[in-house]
Amino acid sequence: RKILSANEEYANENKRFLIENKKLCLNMISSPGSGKTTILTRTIKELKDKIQIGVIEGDIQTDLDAQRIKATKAPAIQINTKGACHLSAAQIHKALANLPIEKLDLIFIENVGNLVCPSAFELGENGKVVVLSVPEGDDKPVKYPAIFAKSKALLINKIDLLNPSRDIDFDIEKVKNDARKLNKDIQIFSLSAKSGEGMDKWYDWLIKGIEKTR
Amino acid sequence: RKILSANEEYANENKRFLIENKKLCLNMISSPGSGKTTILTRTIKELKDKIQIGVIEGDIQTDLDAQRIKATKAPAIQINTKGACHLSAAQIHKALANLPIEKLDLIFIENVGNLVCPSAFELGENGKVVVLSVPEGDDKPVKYPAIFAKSKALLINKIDLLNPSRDIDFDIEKVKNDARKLNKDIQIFSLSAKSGEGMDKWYDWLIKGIEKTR
Ligand SMILES: Nc1nc2c(ncn2[C@@H]2O[C@H](COP(=O)(O)OP(=O)(O)OP(=O)(O)O)[C@@H](O)[C@H]2O)c(=O)[nH]1
Ligand SMILES: Nc1nc2c(ncn2[C@@H]2O[C@H](COP(=O)(O)OP(=O)(O)OP(=O)(O)O)[C@@H](O)[C@H]2O)c(=O)[nH]1
Ligand SMILES: [Mg+2]
Ligand SMILES: [Mg+2]
Repeated sequence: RKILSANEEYANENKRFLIENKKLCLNMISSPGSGKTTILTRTIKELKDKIQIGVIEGDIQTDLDAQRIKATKAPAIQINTKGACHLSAAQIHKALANLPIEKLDLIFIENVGNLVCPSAFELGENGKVVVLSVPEGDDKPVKYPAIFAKSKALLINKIDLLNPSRDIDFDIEKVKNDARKLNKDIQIFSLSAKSGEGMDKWYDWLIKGIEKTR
Repeated sequence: RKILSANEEYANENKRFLIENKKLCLNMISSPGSGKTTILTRTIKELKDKIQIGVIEGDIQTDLDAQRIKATKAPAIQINTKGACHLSAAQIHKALANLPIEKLDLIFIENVGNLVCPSAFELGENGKVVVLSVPEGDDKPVKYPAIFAKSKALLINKIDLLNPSRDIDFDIEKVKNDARKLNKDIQIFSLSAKSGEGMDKWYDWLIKGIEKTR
């Protein structure tokens, strides 16, 4: 239990810091390649006149994702876990100190691509956002339940691939029902970070979330 | 280090058992939804007149994957990890005792959907097979290097989605180059478990592998 309690101490510290500064912080979790970075870059670009977003990127290796975020002119910090399968609250504590917090309205943490381990580590965030993409299949909520049970929102991404001729089997209603059985309050957004479809409702939810933390 | 050594003891036990019985055992690892179960069910069906395959399924929850394997009439054992992000050699030790080993030529282990943790746990298998699917993106070998460095084979799955009208960005040559930089001997198969394209070379490699263990 020792390892979780050190993490909890840092998580509580991060939470205090975010509340004092009245900032919203969301921890984005998914399998590798679900589209987290693509969703973030499009969100930053399309909301740039309304809200200021900063990103803490978590990856095993490389700073590829932070570079993609920086290309939007948003501040980004890259954490390399060098093998660890999730981010820790201590890493987030350090990264928060290196972000221009007073200029930001919203801080995203893009966690390491992994649908299992990150769900067990609190980072001090206001909430978790799980991303599930259409090509992964519609059985993921029942097969990997923890993250769906703990998330405030579920983004069903890559719905541009759902068009009938694309021969991809994905039953969106089944995913919504299974996620709601695990977590009756989960907010569900069907969107495509590529085509832009459905992004507006996700933006509305972010802006409402920011207003609540003020 | 204690936890790895208990795992290593079971892994060595499993390896001895497989060598004594002259059976090939492959540990299949990927992100959730890359197509492991679809590849296995097609492989079992198309090779049923040549080789007998048994499967040990690893999932956090449900026996959905084992049911799909059993529908092909192949023996399958479902292990539920109830939260753990990878299979352990002790679980495999127990599962091997419940398979009709003498009737089988090849045993697949389908690990928990996770591109990180399973790469660190030896199970006593002859080799790891990593599956990467086209929709996940072509940056995965550099971002999640350990599993590509340690695998005997890389299956690039869902190549049916590469056809130009589908607007999916995936540079197959980049993936092959990046994987070979991490592991010069890795065997790479581009295939589609859905359309059947490219499966024949994968089958040849399996049959050669079985002949070598005899
Ligand atoms: N068709 C389609 N492709 C998408 C969409 N969103 C992302 N992609 C593609 O999916 C692949 C992975 O996207 P990323 O944004 O890098 O995914 P990620 O979740 O950040 O990946 P990791 O950081 O490695 O876990 C890329 O090839 C993107 O172009 C979408 O809405 N539709
Ligand atoms: N287009 C296409 N879809 C595929 C292919 N292979 C699998 N799929 C689809 O991908 C989704 C996931 O396939 P699975 O075989 O369940 O994936 P998995 O790796 O076993 O998933 P987990 O066990 O949850 O990690 C399903 O909707 C399949 O129909 C393929 O070659 N092409
Ligand atoms: Mg990313
Ligand atoms: Mg499966």
